[in-house]
Amino acid sequence: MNIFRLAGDMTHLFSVLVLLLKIHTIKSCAGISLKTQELYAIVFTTRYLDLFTTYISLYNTIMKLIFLGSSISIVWYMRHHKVVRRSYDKDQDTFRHYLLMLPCLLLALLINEKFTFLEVMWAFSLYLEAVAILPQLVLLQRTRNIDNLTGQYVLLLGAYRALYVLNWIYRYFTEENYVHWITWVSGIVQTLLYADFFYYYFQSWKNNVKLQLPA
Amino acid sequence: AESSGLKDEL
Repeated sequence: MNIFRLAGDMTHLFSVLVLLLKIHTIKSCAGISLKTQELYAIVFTTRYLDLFTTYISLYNTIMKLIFLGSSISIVWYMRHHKVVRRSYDKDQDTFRHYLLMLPCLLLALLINEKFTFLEVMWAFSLYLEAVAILPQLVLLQRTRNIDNLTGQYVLLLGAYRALYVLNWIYRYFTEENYVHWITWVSGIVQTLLYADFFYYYFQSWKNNVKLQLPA
Repeated sequence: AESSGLKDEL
């Protein structure tokens, strides 16, 4: 495992921890898109079906279980927790996320590494992950005051994506037969979606003012 | 090139 991959996994892990911290200690999910969290729960459920068929490493298995468990519990908290669910910005979080799933499924049926159930689900999870952040970015644009934890959550997620791109470049040049076009293209699309947000995030950080996105 | 097939990334 190279340093980019490890750093990518760790920033991904931290992003989830930041979100759980916000939910557990502050008992608030203000500014967090349930739509995006539901998409992530679906992304990890469909991608990690190979938990039952392929053993890669203890690290791999534990991380998969963490991402599965955390994404499902975040959705549960936002939907059902007596206190947390009251802070959910339901009226602002209106992105019709189910509409993203059908094109992703069709694309996965057409473009996959092999036409098997696991491979189609794997491709579907990558296409869906690429666009899963969209409801969150839309919610951020609508929410006037973005708290630090929400900003840090998205920042960490973006860092995770960028580090994975560096990891692919590194692996391409150091490993033989390391080619994953579906992962790369959908990963780059996903990373580009964050670029716009980061532009405003760093501007506000540079000027030391609260993050405010244009309408 | 062919894919290695092993999906060890998260």
